[in-house]
Amino acid sequence: LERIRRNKEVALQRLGERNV
Amino acid sequence: RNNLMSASRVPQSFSSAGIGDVGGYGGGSSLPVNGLTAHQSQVLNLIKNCPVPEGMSLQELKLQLQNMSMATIKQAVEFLSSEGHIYSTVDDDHYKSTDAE
Repeated sequence: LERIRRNKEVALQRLGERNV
Repeated sequence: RNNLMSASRVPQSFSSAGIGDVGGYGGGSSLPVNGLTAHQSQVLNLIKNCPVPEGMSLQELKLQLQNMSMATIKQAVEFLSSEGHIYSTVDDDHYKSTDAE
């Protein structure tokens, strides 16, 4: 479950970089 | 005279074929929409709409996208996760969308 949370954070970060 | 006739026919058939090609773009399945191909956005939509908390499995995607091969689905999933639209959950076969909308 910890891994899932980290995956989500990484994904959100990537998405944020895309949108900037 | 025969040569003239056939010569004048060629450009006509060429131009009508060209128009037909342009007009038929509604059926195109690989036209990119907002940077995603039709396949990629289909996969993203399915994952977005999945109510299961652990996300959607590749098997489920395959069931819902029977016109798409597993390789195509995997490619789309890989692309979407590299872009940050989705992320893997319990294992590499289950994906969830990051967009909370």
